[in-house]
Amino acid sequence: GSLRAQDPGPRPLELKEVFAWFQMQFNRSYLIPAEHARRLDIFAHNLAQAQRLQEEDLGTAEFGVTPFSDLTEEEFAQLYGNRKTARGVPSMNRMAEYEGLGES
Amino acid sequence: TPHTCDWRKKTDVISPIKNQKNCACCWAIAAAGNIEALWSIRSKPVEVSVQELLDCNRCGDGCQGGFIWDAFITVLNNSGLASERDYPFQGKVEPHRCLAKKYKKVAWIQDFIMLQEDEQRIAQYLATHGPITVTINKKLLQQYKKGVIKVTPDTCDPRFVDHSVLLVGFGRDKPGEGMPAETVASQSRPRRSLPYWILKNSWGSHWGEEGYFRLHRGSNTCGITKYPLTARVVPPKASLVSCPP
Repeated sequence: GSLRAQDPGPRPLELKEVFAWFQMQFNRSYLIPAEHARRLDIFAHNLAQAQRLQEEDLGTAEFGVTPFSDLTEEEFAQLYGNRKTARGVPSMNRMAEYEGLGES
Repeated sequence: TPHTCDWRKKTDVISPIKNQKNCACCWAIAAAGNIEALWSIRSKPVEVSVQELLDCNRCGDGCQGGFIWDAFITVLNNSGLASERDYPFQGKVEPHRCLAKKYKKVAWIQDFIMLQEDEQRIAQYLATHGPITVTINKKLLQQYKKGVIKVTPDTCDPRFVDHSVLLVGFGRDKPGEGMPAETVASQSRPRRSLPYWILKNSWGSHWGEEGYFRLHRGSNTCGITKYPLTARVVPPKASLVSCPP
């Protein structure tokens, strides 16, 4: 018979390849090699986090590579979060409630 | 309350997706979106100045975060808002730069209210009045791509809310929607449809579902019921409006 190896099919992308695609897709460049290495680490961590969320999701959501995949959770919170609400929202009573049309 | 509601389907009610960039102004963009939608439904389409909300915010630098009610109080204190065209978004705040008096007001509000922590009531109000603002826990959104997020409170704490967005509609996912055909066929029990909220984010149109995302409806996902706020732009006895299904 033939000694030809079975075709294993398309191989999965390596992390570095996915990261290169991410940089191209979202126009990211890191000039210093140490910064590139650090962002790659963060990217890998975020992909693992996305996989965890995918497993925990009970709906139809998809988690994965996003424009924020090279940011730490802290950086993301700092850049895109509401720093005031993150420090705590003041307690309040619901004084005004919708009661339907014609309310005072 | 209708089964589905999507204010994006009504022309000119929902303005284009914005990008807050490095300015923590989700609160101002969500409040502006609420006012724009209500004005479009009740009167005429307008695009209001987010920058005015940031510059004239009574609590200082608007790019450091803020609360939805501060945005509405700023609108009330300044007797309205200028247009985005006259007073465009800069993504940064310089001290003492409030130019509220310089430009003509294109929209104003009567007051603002907080709705009950009840998703059914929120849906009813949304369908009969227009989009409202909500503040949620944004933890899952960093890795979100598409679909309906449904998680337990352990994964997304509903008590910790840190991101304001505009709630623009609700609906139900048909069973099997978005799944490969073989996955649907292999399921022994038919999956129940998944009720969801449609939310407009302010991170650009390249994020999520063209700038939008969906959260499960009925389980207070990520604290969506904690602060449902809306401005009011018409006297209370005005006629009802209806949201396109």
